[in-house]
Amino acid sequence: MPTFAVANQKGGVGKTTTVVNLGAYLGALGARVLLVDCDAQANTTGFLGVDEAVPSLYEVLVEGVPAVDAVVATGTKGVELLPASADLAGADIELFQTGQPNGVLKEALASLRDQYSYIFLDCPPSLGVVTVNALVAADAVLVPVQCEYLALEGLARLMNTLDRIRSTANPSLQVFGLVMTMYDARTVLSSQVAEEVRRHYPALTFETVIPRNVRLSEAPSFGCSILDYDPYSRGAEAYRALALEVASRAPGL
Amino acid sequence: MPTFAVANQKGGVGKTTTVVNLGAYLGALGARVLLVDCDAQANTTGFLGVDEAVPSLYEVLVEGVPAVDAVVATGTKGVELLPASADLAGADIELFQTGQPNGVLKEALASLRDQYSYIFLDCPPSLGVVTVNALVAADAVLVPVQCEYLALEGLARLMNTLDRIRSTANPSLQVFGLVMTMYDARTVLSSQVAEEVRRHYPALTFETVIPRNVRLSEAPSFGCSILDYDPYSRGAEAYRALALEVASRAPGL
Ligand SMILES: Nc1ncnc2c1ncn2[C@@H]1O[C@H](COP(=O)(O)OP(=O)(O)OP(=O)(O)O)[C@@H](O)[C@H]1O
Ligand SMILES: Nc1ncnc2c1ncn2[C@@H]1O[C@H](COP(=O)(O)OP(=O)(O)OP(=O)(O)O)[C@@H](O)[C@H]1O
Ligand SMILES: [Mg+2]
Ligand SMILES: [Mg+2]
Repeated sequence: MPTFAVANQKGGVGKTTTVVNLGAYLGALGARVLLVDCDAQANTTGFLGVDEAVPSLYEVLVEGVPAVDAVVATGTKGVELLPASADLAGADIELFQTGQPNGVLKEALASLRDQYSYIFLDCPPSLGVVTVNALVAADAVLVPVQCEYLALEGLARLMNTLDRIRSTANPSLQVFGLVMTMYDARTVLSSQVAEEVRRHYPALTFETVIPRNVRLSEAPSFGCSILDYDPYSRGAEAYRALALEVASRAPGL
Repeated sequence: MPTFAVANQKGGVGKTTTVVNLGAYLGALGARVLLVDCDAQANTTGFLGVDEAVPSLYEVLVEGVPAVDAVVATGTKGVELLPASADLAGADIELFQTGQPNGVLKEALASLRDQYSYIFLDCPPSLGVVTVNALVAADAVLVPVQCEYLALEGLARLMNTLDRIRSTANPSLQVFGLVMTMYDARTVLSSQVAEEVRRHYPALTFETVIPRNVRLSEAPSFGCSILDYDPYSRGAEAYRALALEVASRAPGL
């Protein structure tokens, strides 16, 4: 069953929002979904109302705690979570010092893979050791691309990084797709950026475009996905459509 | 003259946008301003239309090139830039391996400080070695806080980190102020978050609130600050007001 890294070194582009909401809709469609929070900010963990606790991903990566012991239930149907904690901020250096830094997460998740239809790895906004671990553990990468000029600039660099990971540590790493986020139909900039991305990466860009929708940014304060917070919002419709598109391209169900 | 780190580990909160536009208005008021791009994404560098080249901050930090040799002019009056490059992505590990990782930037900038009225350090969205270098090199921290729930969650953690830096590596590190960004007057969420921040940190929150304004996100595609792109926009007005507030609280002029 597929493991997807949701990654983009540009900050604030909708990685966490995509992991939680896409996971929730796939869970609602009957899939068993595991979300792995790889970010020391622990935003996926906080989004789902889960308190930071031990063991978290930090203990799995640095202390060898079995991943299955760190997995917790969430209030979202079909979705379980391997939570993060602030300690992950030190994991880059600590994993580097072990000498075998890049394959630790892949190994840790190996025993879990066949229990889930989908695994999503929420990456931090950097290309450090923890993100590289996620790119090595993943079968494919899902890249949220904010409809902003500065977000466009980093896309080519990210694709180069994925090429490098493919030729060094994970030969089978694919780009599963680019999903446009925070699209604001009132601005010319949004459509310019979306057009530019489709032009450069026509086969990789999802049909579904996630609109800017305040309900999406309100949901985390209620500790639940958009599906449980406001399923009739434009944001919810978009993530439902994205889940159907993902399920049709990567049947995990 | 004051050196400010503009930092927040939450991604996409307006760090780069604040560094460039605040720098531009202080330059227009007659100050000599140096912007230091400490982010491997090199967004401040790209925003100002400067091509990545050697030497950049990477060569200054890792190869000991004098900072003055890496400083370049920009098209913005009164503003010079010490550019970043993608190589900075590796600097966390490389600086760690030198054994004296945290004071390198402070030393590198020491000889430049008296040539500028203000120095702003644009930090990456992480709390890694390069960000710690910036927090050690700085006299004070300016924290952009996006008016979003997820951005609020990380604020307490950032303040704890600043306490830790103050007690270990930089005893005189102050919090210069919190500036609310991307405030959307149409949403209840924005005012709730802004109220929450003012309640927790009343003395630290700037009067000026930066509104969400598409002109701010268009400016980087023209390679210039909002002052040169659209000085009559609401975004420009807000950064002009912020510059006046900063100048009155930290007279560098
Ligand atoms: N489509 C959307 N419409 C409106 N707000 C959104 C949307 N997607 C995300 N947001 C909000 O924008 C902010 C950034 O999103 P999010 O935190 O998911 O991005 P991220 O890429 O995970 O950030 P980081 O780089 O810090 O990990 C959050 O406050 C979120 O609630
Ligand atoms: N007040 C604003 N109104 C509208 N758009 C804004 C505003 N401030 C910033 N932006 C846009 O939001 C995006 C994020 O801002 P920016 O890149 O400055 O944040 P950052 O904190 O530097 O991000 P990173 O964490 O990746 O370094 C950019 O595309 C920028 O153009
Ligand atoms: Mg995130
Ligand atoms: Mg930035």
